[in-house]
This record gives sequence, C-alpha cells and structure tokens, in this order.
Amino acid sequence: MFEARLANGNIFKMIVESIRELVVDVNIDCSTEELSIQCMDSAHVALVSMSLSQSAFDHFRCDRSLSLGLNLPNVSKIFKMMGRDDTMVLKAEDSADKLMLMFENDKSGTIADFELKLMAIEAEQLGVPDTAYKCSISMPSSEFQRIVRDLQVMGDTCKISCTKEGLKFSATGQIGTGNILMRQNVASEKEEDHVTIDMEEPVELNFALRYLNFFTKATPLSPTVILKMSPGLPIVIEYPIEQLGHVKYYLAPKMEE
Amino acid sequence: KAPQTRMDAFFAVQ
Repeated sequence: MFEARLANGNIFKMIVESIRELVVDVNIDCSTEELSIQCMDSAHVALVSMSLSQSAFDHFRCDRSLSLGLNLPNVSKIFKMMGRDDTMVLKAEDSADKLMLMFENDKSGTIADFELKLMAIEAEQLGVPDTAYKCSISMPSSEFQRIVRDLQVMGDTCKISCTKEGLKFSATGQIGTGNILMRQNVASEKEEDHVTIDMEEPVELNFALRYLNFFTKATPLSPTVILKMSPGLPIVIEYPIEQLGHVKYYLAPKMEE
Repeated sequence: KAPQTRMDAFFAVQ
C-alpha cells in the first residue's frame, strides 16, 4: 500500500507542470524514501530527474516500491481542479492499477476525489553518474527564465559560456546576434538574488533554446536555479525544492563534428 | 550548424 499526504499540494501540481511539456507518459517511482521520476523527451535530447523526499510529506507510507504509470495530460487536467491551498492525498494499492487523488480544503470544507487508471509504461532508464562539474552557477530562476525567453527572438541555439568575465548567453540568427552577460553578484541582502559563479575552467556549450524554455516551467518551484557545465557533457539545470527535493533537467549539447 | 546530440551518447542505458 502506498499513501502520501502533502499539506502544500501545490508543490506537486508545480512538479507536474514542470515536466508536462517534455513528456507525455511517465512513471512516478515510490519507495520508502521518496517519490522520484526519471524520464526523457521523445527525441531523447533531454532528461528530467525529479525527487521529493518522504520528509516533504505530512504522512508517507510505502510498504513496497512501486511505479505509478501516468499520462501527464490527464493528470494535469485533474490538477486544474486543485485549489491553491489544498492538501493533496495520493493512494495506491500494491497492484498499482489505479491512483486515488484527493484534494482537501479545511477552510471551505471541500474534499474532491479522483480515481485515475494507471498504465504500464516501458521507459529506458539512464545511469547518470554524480560528476564534479567544471562550472557551477547559481542565479535567480526568474532571471534565467527571462534570458532564455528573450533570446528566442535572435535564434534557435543558445551558446552558454562561463569564463572569468561571467556567464554569457548568446544567440545568433538572421537578424543578428544577442549576448546577455551575467556577472557574479552577491551585493543584495536577499540570497535568492545572488549570482554566484564557481569556475574551475572555462566552458562553452551550445543548446537548443526551445528546450531551455521548456525547463523554465519549473521556475515557480524555486527562486534560484543552478546550472552545471563541463566540456562535452550535458548541462544540468537544477531547481531545488526547498530542502525537500529537486527537479533537474539534463540537456545534450549541440556538438561540432 | 552543429548537430544535436542525444542523451544516450553520454549516459549508459540501464
């Protein structure tokens, strides 16, 4: 039996929103420690890894590890009916052929419940090693969202380069070139406004802007985003969820042959 | 134009 109660159900709704433009069918893996997701987009260019610790939940019981196979467009439709302050309860039997979702609101006294049929989803899992990256940048997630949105008018590809100078986003297209440079900035009192750049060696990689924009759907989950890069490796774009988990996106670079 | 690589070129399928 699996049973989990999340006082701030909105966190789960935001997690669904953060991946639903990348993947259609997804397995949510439940274990005694956490809920987790690993999935790729249909072109296998991007990988999403989500983790939400059992400590995020007010109540968490998982007798036996199981995978909940969900169709995200359907899940998203159900979450549209969840109120902002609702508590969410998830329940599934060990057979995992259906998922019960409940949205409760003490103030209004409403309880909405849904039963969702689950699917058996065959998905390739990748072994993602825990690597030390050459560059690690922490910046406000809203700034990152604005930059990758704005650069779309210039071209399809974004060159991200981390040097002594700072972190530079560049896009080139028919109308010309745009560059946005972020310098290290720790002047603000609010830590979430800081830009910190930790660079062991300069790195420059090219990425599809379309995907970078998909990833910014996770912006409501976290005030900061962490970018990690090493030469010739997929970039990691991490949105920490308080101390309770994360949504991480990995994006394969475009490489010169 | 640089071609797009895929995730499985970097990480092993389990």
